[in-house]
Amino acid sequence: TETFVGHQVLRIIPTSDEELQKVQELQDLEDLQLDFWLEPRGLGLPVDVRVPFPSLQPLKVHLEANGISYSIMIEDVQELLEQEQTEMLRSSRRGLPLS
Amino acid sequence: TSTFDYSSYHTLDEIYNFMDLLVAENPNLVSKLEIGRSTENRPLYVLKFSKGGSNRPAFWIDTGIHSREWVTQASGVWFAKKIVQDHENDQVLASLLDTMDIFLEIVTNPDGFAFTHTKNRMWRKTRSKHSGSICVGVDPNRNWDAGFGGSGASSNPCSETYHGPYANSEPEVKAIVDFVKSHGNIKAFVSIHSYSQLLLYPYGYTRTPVPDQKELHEISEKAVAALTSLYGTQYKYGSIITTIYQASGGTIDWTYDQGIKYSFTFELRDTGRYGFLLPAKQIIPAAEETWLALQVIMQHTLDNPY
Repeated sequence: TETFVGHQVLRIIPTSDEELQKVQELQDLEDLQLDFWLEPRGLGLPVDVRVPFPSLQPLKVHLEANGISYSIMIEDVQELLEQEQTEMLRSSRRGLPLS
Repeated sequence: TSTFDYSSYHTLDEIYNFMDLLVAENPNLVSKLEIGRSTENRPLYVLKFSKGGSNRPAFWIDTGIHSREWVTQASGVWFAKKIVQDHENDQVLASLLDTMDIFLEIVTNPDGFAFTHTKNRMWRKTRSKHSGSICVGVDPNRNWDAGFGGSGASSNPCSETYHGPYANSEPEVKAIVDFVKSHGNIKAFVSIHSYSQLLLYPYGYTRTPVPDQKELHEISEKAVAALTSLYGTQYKYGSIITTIYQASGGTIDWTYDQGIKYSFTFELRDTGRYGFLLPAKQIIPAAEETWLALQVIMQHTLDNPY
């Protein structure tokens, strides 16, 4: 099973055409393994991207070097997944097994 | 199904068991159709809610075409139970079922859904393999024969928005295409995604407004008002291309071009705080508010036969 320890979801809100262009170019950098949850759509519209841990630093450096601000929507994806799994297990213990 | 936990996420088997139980409990209202098989040969099940009669006009709802959007399959389960619970005492539902059938496909992408439970929670696409590429899967919302292959989809098999080698290459898509064509009397088609809190209508593949744009916009406005009235959840609405982006090969562009005028896509909760990892405690509120919007679309479909 794929784990997502250290993965973060960043939110970028492009405020200029140049920034939008830069963010769109990120989609072609396959080695960063970025997963766009919300793709670049237009100025002022949020772009949400899940960033694997190894790509976090390079991407943040790249964004800061281009003056593109971002916020962290999800600090650690794996943490949320584990909460979800725990909740599912608790629920399946509660409910009658539908057999 | 009264002990089923609607406020939790469930596996594919649990959802398929739920469907069998709902049918067994309501043999005069609910039946289960198998409209095809997925790439990995899983059955593609559609629940049919009908008070009888053959080939009546119908209302279609699908959830889970993008497998990681778990709140949508969970909402589909809740909708199924809601229809059974309210089909006699809810005026909109009762009058709709007097003359129309409802089709509900809860797990539209079972291979992807099973994969999100076993291997990769973030999986979005189908699990098809196409020669020449190490990457797996096609975006099932880019694989329809509506502007297929145009901009707004990727020709790169490793992309999350890969449109596939040709339109309807994905059995999960082809099964619905064949069903819609053979039924021939579907009057409304609602495909449910998450997240972003949007209600969208065609087109996504072109900037040309649909002929029924004014009517679809008015319906959207009323539907969003009903949705927001419950918990204050804010939605935007409009055509796909003006509200989010250009997307070619999309489901409701194809259904609209088939003559299904009332074609809509929902993007459910939330706006990004949790995204695809929406906490399970939000399943029921999300389903309840969406249901109010669906009822507006149902009522309009009923009041405006075509």
